[in-house]
Amino acid sequence: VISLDDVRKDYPIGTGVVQALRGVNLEVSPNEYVAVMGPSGSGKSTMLHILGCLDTPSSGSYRLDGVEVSGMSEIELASIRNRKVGFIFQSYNLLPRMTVQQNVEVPLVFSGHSDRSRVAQRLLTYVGLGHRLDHRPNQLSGGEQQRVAIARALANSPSIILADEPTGSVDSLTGQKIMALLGALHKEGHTIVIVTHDETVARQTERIIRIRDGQIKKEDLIVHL
Amino acid sequence: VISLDDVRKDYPIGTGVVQALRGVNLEVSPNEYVAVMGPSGSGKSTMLHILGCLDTPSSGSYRLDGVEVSGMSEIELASIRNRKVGFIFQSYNLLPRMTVQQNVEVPLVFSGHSDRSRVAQRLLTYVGLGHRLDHRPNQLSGGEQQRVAIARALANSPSIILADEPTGSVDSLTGQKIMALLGALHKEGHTIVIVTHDETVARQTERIIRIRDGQIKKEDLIVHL
Ligand SMILES: Nc1ncnc2c1ncn2[C@@H]1O[C@H](COP(=O)(O)OP(=O)(O)OP(=O)(O)O)[C@@H](O)[C@H]1O
Ligand SMILES: Nc1ncnc2c1ncn2[C@@H]1O[C@H](COP(=O)(O)OP(=O)(O)OP(=O)(O)O)[C@@H](O)[C@H]1O
Ligand SMILES: [Mg+2]
Ligand SMILES: [Mg+2]
Repeated sequence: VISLDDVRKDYPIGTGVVQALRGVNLEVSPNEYVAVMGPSGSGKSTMLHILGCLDTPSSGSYRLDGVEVSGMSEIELASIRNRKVGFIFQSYNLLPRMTVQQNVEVPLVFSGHSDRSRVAQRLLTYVGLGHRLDHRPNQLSGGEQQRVAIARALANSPSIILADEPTGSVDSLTGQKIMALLGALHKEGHTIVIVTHDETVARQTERIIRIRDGQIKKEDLIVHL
Repeated sequence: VISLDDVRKDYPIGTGVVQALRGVNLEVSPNEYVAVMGPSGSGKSTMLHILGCLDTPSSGSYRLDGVEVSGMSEIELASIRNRKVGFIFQSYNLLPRMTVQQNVEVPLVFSGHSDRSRVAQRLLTYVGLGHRLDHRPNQLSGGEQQRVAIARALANSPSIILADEPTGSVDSLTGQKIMALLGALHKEGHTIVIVTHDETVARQTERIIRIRDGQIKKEDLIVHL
C-alpha cells in the first residue's frame, strides 16, 4: 500500500543543503504494523511527513495504493490527509484557539461526519481526557496534548495511521493504553507506521526499520508467539 | 536549598478550577539529584515551574536558599531564573527567529558573559549539534530542538538544574549522553531535579519522588554501589 523508491529529501540551508533522506526504499503492505527507529536527526519525521502527504520528496517516487503521489492535485492530497491517513505529530500541532473537543472534531467536519460530538468524546474518553473537553491546548500538560493529537488522528478511522513518537510524553501506564488502542486498530485491519525511540513500543509491532543518516540500514522482523 | 510547604496551585477554567497541586511538601538539599515521576497530568510540570520561579503557588510557601520566593521583586526573580536556575522545558520554548547558537547565547548575554560564542559552541558540540549552529528551531528535528534547550539551560552553569523530560524526544544513545552530562554536573556540585517518564533515567538519580493527582505519594531512595 506504501512504496518509496529511492526517495531523497534535501533542505536548503544558508549556502548549503541538509540531505535529510538519501535514497530511501520502503515497501509497506496493507495491514502491516511497522516501527521506525533511529538516532535523533536521522530522518524519521521527514520520511513520515512524506508518507503522510505533508511534504514531497526532492527526488524519487512515492506510490500510495499504487498511485504516484507526486502526480496528485492539491484537492486529492487534502482528501488523502483527511480520510486515508491519520497523522500524529511529534509536536502535536493542535489548534491553539479551539478547545480539545473542537480540535478532535476538525477532521470530522471536513469528512462530513454526522455524529462528530459523540465520536470525539468517545475517543477522548478512551485516552483519559473526558474531563478536559473544554480546555485549550495551552491549558493542558504535555502528555495531555499528545493524547489530543492521537484522538484527532483517529477521528475518521483512517486506514493508514502514521504516529511520530506517540508515547514520548506520557508515563508508561498511559503509554500502554495508547499501544493497546493502536494494537486493536491493527487487529481491525489498519496499516500502522510508528516512529519511536522506545524499544518496548517497537517490540509490539511486526517489523522494525532502523534508519541512520537518511538511509534505511537494517530491518528486524518480530514473531509474536 | 529548595523547600515547598503545603504548596497548592489552582488553574481557573470556565466556571470551575483545576487543582493541579493539592498540598505539596518537598525538601531538596544542596547537591541532591532528584527524579520526579507520575502519570500524565499529575502536576509534575506545574511543580517544576514553581521551583524555577516561572510561576507562583496559589497558596503555601516556596523557600529557595532560605528566602521566601513570594516576597521577591520581579528583578530578583529574573536574576534567579538567569543565574541560579537552569530550566529545560518539556516543549523546549526556543526563540523561533534566532539561530541555534543565538538561542544558547541568550542567557550569556543577560549574565554579561565575556566569551559567549565559545561557551555556546562547546555546549552545542557536546550535545552533538556543532553542525547545526545556524539552523533556526523549525529547521531541526524534535530531538535536536530538545538538545538546544538543554544547552541553553546549562549556559550559565546554574547551581540548580530543572529538567522537564530531557530525554523524551531522543534515541537511547543520545539520551545516555545527556544523562552523562547531567551526572557530571551533579558530581561537580549542582542540584538537579529531573521530571521523567523513563525508569532508566530515574534510576540514575539518588531519590525518586512519585506524584499523583497533585500530591506526592511516595519516595524511593537509590543506593549506588
Ligand atoms: N493553564 C492551565 N489551565 C488549566 N489547567 C491546566 C493548565 N496547565 C495545566 N493544567 C492542568 O493541570 C494538570 C497538571 O498539569 P501538568 O502540566 O503539571 O502535568 P504533568 O504531570 O507535567 O503531565 P505530563 O506528564 O503529561 O507532562 C493537568 O491535568 C492539566 O490539564
Ligand atoms: N526545515 C528544515 N531545514 C533544514 N534542515 C532540516 C529541516 N527539517 C529537518 N532538518 C534536518 O533534517 C534532519 C532530519 O530531521 P528529522 O526531523 O527527520 O529527524 P528525526 O529522525 O525525526 O529526529 P528526532 O528523533 O530528533 O525527532 C535533521 O538533521 C534536521 O536538522
Ligand atoms: Mg522526529
Ligand atoms: Mg509535564
